[in-house]
Amino acid sequence: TMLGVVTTDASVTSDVWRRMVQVSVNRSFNQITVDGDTSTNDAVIALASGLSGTNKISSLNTSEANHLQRCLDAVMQGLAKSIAWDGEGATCLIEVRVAGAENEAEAAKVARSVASSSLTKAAVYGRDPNWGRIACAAGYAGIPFNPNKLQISLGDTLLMDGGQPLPFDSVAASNYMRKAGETHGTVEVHISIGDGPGSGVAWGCDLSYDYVKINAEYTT
Amino acid sequence: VASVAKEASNYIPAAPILLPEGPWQQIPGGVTAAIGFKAAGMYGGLRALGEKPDLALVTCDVDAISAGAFTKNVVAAAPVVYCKNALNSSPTARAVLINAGQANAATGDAGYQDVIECSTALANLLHLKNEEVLIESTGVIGRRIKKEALLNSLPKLVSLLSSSVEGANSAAVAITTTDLVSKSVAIESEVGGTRIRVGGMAKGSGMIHPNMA
Repeated sequence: TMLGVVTTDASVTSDVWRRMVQVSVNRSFNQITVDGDTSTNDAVIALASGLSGTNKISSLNTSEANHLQRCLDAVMQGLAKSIAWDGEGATCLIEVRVAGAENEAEAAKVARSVASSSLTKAAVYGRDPNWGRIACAAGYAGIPFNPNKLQISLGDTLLMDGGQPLPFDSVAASNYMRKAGETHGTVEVHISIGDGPGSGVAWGCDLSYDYVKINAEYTT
Repeated sequence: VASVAKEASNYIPAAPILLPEGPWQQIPGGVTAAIGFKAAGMYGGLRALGEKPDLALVTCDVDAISAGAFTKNVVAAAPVVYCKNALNSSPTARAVLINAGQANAATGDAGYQDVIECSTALANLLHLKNEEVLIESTGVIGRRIKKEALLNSLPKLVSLLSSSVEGANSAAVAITTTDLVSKSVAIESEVGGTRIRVGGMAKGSGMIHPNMA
C-alpha cells in the first residue's frame, strides 16, 4: 500500500485543486510499480491552506496555475520515486522513459508496462542487459507502434535501434547495472517507439529473492 | 514534543528524494513546511511488533481546500470509502489521521463503523465536523484497527502537534509499514510573485501498483 499526504499554502479554488491533484497523481504515484498489486488502501490527500497570501488560482489556464502544477508534480514525483526506490527487496530504482508515442498517456502506459515486467525486473537484478524482455514488455503494453521504429538504451548503451538488435559491450552494460545495485542508485531505460510527440516516464525496482522472502513471511 | 518527535525520526533513515529540476528549491521538512500545517507521529500500540510510531496526524489551522485520489480496487478499504464520501460532501478539510498496523480493509460494516468512531473522536477533540477529518490506514488486510488503542492515543497525539520539521519527520515515520526509509520532502517557489511552499510525505514498499482516481 502507498499513502500520501501533500500540503501547500498556495490559494486555489476547490475545482482547480482537485483537477491539479489528479494530474499530478497520474504523473507520479500512478506511474510507479513494485509488484503489480494494486492495494485496497492506496490514497493521496492534498490540502491547500491558502495562507501564503497568493492570489487565488481559479483557472487551470494561467501561468500561476501552471507553475503550481509543476511544483505539485515535483513533490509527488519525488515521493513516488522514493517508494519505488524502497521497493521490497530492491537494490536499485529503475526509471523507464518512453518517447515517440502519440501522446503522454500512451507513452506512460508503455513505460509502466516495462517497469512492471517481472522478467525485466529480474534481469536488472541479474545485471543482465536483456533488451528482448524490454522490447517484449513494450510490445504487450496495449499501445500500437511500428516495431521497426523501436529503440532501446540501457544507460548510455544503445541495445536496439530501428527495431534491429545492435552489437554492444555487454560487460559494460552489466557493470552499469551492478554499480547501480551496489549504490542503490538508478538504472535508466530509454525507449523510443516512433516519431510522435508523446513522452512519459515510470519508475520501478529490480526483483530480488528478498521480495519473495519478505512476502512469504508477512501474512494477513 | 521535540524529544518525542526527535525519537520518532530515529527509527528509520530518510529516503533520498530525487526531485526533478525546476524553478524551486528543496527546503527542510515535509507536510509542515507550508504555512498553517502541523503534524505529529507517535507509538499508539497498533503495530504487531516493536514500538516504532504507528499513528500520525496532520492538521491545518484553517479550512484547507481538499483533494484526494483513491485506489480503484473495488475491494476498497473502509477509510477509502469514508474519505470519498467526506470529500464529496465538503470542499475543505482540517485534519488527516493515519494509522499503520491494520489496513481496515475487507472488514465489512464493522470496519466502516470503526472509521466513523475514530473520525468522530478526533473531530470532537479538535472541535471540527466529522467530514473535516480524513483518514488513511495501512497494514495487514482483513484485520480491524486496534480501535481502543487508537482512541486512547488521540489526546496525546493532538498534544504533540508541531509545525516543526521534527513534527513532519515523526509523522512520516509513523505511517510506514515494511518501508526501510521514511519519505518526506518540501520545496519552496514563487507563484505570482508570492512565495509558496509545497510539502508532502508518503509511504510504500510492497503491494505497489497504484491506480488512483
